Amino acid sequence: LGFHDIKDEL
Amino acid sequence: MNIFRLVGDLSHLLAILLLLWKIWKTRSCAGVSGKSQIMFGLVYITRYLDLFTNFISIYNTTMKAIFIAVAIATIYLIYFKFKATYDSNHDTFRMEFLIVPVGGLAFLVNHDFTALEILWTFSIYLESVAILPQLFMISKTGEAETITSHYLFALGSYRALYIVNWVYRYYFEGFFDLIAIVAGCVQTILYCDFFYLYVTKVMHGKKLSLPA
Repeated sequence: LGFHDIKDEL
Repeated sequence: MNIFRLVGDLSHLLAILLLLWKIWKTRSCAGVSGKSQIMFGLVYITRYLDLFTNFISIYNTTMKAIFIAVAIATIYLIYFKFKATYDSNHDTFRMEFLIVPVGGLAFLVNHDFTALEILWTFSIYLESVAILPQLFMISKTGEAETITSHYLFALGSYRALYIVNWVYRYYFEGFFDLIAIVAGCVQTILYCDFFYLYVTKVMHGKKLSLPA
């Protein structure tokens, strides 16, 4: 598990 | 993209369009906190700086552009076009009491100490408290126009749906962003008493009025 560094959320 | 996030985004879009429409149609921003709208404008500008640098999708770019444009238009209507109807006596929440601590926290707690990341983090933290001046104003006036309460319901629902989206993404995509999740939970919790009033009053055709 890891967080996405691309900000694909508004 | 999942249904929770899509409905959340549409609820968010509905909320900001509802507010803009209310001010434009009634030609009045009575009961609307200009300070909250300024902070939401700041939230979108600091979060969507990557609007031109990294392209995610047509949907993503379009929504970001709409959010920024509608926020600016709403601020313009409140502070310029219908300035005479702005209720500054009741919109007295000190914005600096929110912006300064949130700015400091963004410097201390973030994923990456870079300008863009700190601004994004600032935007996430600010959004979680940006509605406070509006809720404070309603508590001072003791009531809210029905259309304003619909605005608040849609706005509060958007982040509640995003929490469901994060649970979904955690289990199905292994995605989680603790900063967004914690701030999103704080933001949604702030709406709880409003949600209660909305469900018990507005949904029964009554006006939203706080117990005096």
